Amino acid sequence: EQLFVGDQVLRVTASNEEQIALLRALDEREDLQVDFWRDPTKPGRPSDLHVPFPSLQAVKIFLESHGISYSIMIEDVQQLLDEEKKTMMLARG
Amino acid sequence: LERSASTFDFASYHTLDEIYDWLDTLVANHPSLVSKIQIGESYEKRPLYVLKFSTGGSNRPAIWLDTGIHSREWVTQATGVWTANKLAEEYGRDPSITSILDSMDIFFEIVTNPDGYAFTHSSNRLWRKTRSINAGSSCVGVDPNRNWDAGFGGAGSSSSPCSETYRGPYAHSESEVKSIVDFILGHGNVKALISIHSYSQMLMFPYGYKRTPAPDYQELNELAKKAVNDLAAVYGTEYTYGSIVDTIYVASGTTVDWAYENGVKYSYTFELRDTGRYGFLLPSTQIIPTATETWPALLDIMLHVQQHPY
Repeated sequence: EQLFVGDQVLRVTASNEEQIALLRALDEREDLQVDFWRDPTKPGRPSDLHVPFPSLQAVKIFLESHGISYSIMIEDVQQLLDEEKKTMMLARG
Repeated sequence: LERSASTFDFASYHTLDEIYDWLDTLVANHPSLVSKIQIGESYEKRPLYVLKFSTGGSNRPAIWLDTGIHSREWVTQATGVWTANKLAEEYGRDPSITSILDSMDIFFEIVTNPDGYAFTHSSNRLWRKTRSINAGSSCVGVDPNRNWDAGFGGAGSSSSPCSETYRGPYAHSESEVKSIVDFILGHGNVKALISIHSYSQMLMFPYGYKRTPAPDYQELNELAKKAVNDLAAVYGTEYTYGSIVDTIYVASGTTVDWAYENGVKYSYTFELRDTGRYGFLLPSTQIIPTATETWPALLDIMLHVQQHPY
């Protein structure tokens, strides 16, 4: 089973078309393995970006260096998955 | 043990086996209304089941509903289960749904991507695509919502098997997609298609692959407006609406564009609710609120279809 310990989901808001293009370029970077849960579309509209733990620092530096604002939507993906699994098991019981 | 829908927990997420068992329960509880048909097999040879809601007649005009083509969107399949149960329970009680089912059939595929869904329960909760092997690549799966023959291969889909929006080698390469195509074309009288996803609170219609407005844009837009207003009246959840290309971005090879281009005028896709904190990992406490608020919007579309034959 694949684990997602330390992975985060960032809510990113691009303020102009140039930043949207930068975000799309981020998606092309196979080394970072990011996954847009919600794609960047229009300036001002949030997009959600799942970032594996090993890529977190690089992605955050990328966003900050280009002045792209973001917040952390999910602090630790695995923690949420563990809670989800526990809830399912309790419901079965 | 006697089968009963009353023991099924609609407020919990379920495995594929549990949902498939429940399909039989629903059929057993409503034998004169609901039947289960198999329209094909997935890549990994799982049956593709569709619930048929019918009060009789032959080849009546029909509405197609599907949930869960992207396997990780768990609240979508869960909403599908709740909605199918609601359809069965409300027939004979709710005048609107009774009227619809007295003149039309409803086909409902609750787990449209069963391989992916099973994989989200066993190996990777965040799996989105099918599980077909891609020749020449170590990356698995095709995005089944980029695999339809409607602007296939265009912008907003990827040619890379490692991408989450990989379109596949050719249109309808995925048996999960081809089975629906064959069913709808074979039926020949499907008047509406509603494909349900999560999670960004949108109701959209064609086109996704081109910027040209659909010939029925105005009617589709007005109906979408009514549907999202009625949805918002339940818990205040605000949806955006419009064509796919205007609302989000260019997306080629999508379900609703294919349906529209193949004569299904009322083609819509929902993106269910976003609490702003969980994305695809929406807690199960949100299942019933999500399904409950979606119901009046679905009813609006289905009633409009019934009242505007073409």
